[in-house]
Amino acid sequence: RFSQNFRDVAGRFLVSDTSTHLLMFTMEQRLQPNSELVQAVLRLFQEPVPRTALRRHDRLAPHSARARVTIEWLRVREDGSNRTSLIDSRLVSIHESGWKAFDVTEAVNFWQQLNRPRQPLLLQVSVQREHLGPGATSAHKLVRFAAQGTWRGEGPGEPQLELHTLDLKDYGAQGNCDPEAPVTEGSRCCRQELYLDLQGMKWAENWVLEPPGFLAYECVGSCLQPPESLSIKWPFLGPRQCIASETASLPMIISMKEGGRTRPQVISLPNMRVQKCSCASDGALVPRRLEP
Amino acid sequence: LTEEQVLDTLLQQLQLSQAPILDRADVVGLTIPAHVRAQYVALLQRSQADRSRGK
Repeated sequence: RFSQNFRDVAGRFLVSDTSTHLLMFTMEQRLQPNSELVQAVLRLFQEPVPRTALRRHDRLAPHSARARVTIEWLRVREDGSNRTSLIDSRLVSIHESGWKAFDVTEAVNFWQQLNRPRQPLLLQVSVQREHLGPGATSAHKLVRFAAQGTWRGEGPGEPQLELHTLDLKDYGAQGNCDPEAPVTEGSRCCRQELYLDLQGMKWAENWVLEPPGFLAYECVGSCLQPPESLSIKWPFLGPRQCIASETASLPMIISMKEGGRTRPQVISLPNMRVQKCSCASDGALVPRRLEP
Repeated sequence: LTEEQVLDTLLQQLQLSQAPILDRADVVGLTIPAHVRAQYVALLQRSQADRSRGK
């Protein structure tokens, strides 16, 4: 509804007890290869608490009417063991009902890093006490989320995953620049050749032995900006900029003088050569690398 | 990437405050041993394979 490319994915309930739900989303082919995930939102329908139960709770524990809802990404590793990563956690009131939205972008980012064939996206939803110790109440037992097709059979109360993406065909970079066409301000983001001649640099004389120079490349041009409506929806996203998204190191042989003697030494300078240019939103979530 | 940035990275890597001034005489006749060249070539090949992912 808000994105150029909007998809709804219906989830399946696998396990449910009083405080934990496991949601499974089949994700293959939901995210197009040439698309960028901007945001993934998990929507859960919080069922209204029956009035009698609410009145009883208010009488017994008038000062605590909240529970903590935690979303974790569950990954089944190759050895069969499970690993969870905290994605979102927040307090919800037992007096509220209706759709609750949780930002699960990071879970989908993690899922995208899995080796193919990828397992379904598993999200574990836990409803816990607001806090432990004196004054702890059982408000959490009153927080219920609708499962697949169970919300009184009236409406689409089942869990939903919204994927907001940008099509990189329009919003991405274009690879290498055309050497025949001059790059202007309006040109689309591309990688342009930039040769750095080390032999021509005074400080490198007699110091840098190899290489005599190298193709560093640079990212030039501009990126298509999303429509204003998206900027309002996601104010944390700054303008899309043409940046170096992948770089490579540059090995060198230099001469080092030690104790009156000169000897050659190999070193490696990180991020010296641009391998790929991309359009990226300033302020966008930098995906955490998936740990083994 | 500018000339200054290359120099800064090099100085940072070697923990030097300024570029050493080497005379021509220091490097004249200096040969690069085979094992040093092999290490350089291996790093060149690896740098093509291992890209660091940015944003």
